[in-house]
Amino acid sequence: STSAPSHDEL
Amino acid sequence: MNLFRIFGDLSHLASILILIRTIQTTDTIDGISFKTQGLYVLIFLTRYLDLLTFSYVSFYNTIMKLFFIGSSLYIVILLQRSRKTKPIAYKEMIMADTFKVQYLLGGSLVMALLFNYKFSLLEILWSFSVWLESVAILPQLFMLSKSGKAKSLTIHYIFALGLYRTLYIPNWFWRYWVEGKFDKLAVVTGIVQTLVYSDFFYVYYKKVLTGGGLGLP
Repeated sequence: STSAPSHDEL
Repeated sequence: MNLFRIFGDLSHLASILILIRTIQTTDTIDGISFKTQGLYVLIFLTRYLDLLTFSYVSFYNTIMKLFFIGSSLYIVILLQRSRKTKPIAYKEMIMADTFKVQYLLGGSLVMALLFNYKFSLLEILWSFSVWLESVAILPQLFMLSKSGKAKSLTIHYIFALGLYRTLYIPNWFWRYWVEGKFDKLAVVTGIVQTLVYSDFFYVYYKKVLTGGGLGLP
């Protein structure tokens, strides 16, 4: 899989 | 930002304000699980470590993160303060809080080590926090189902918290279709968490139907 998604949720 | 996400965040915010206001205005801590509140401190501290790195998302995002860390700490301080000011109520709260949180902590750690986006400290702790959040309300629900009675404001609190998680699910559908974004760990743990709350709604309806002592949310 690709790199970690940005954790833009709370 | 879509409406589900905004209203989800707002109900999360509301749940915390309800709890703080309840403790302060009624001057009571009866029915509140100290363990659940302690878990939230740990959740926010481990999830928002990215505040220390340069992964700035938005002003909104940063302010909310700081609010969640600060308010969860404040709640624990309020509860802890009652140890001196109301020793009997404090002792009762601790005695009723019998859920074994070490299983939740251990289980979340195992899940975080198995499922994460990258085997780095920040990503493992982020994953730990979402797994732990999915079950953090269990000590509170356990206390509620055991006592069979609860202050209506405790119910308001749990209801707003459950609503927040439920609203995040349509938010993820929205983000998947509109933005092409899909965070599988957030979605899986979010669904687990909503299922945990469905137990609360089950207990709630059962008590109401059998004429139990739960107040309306």
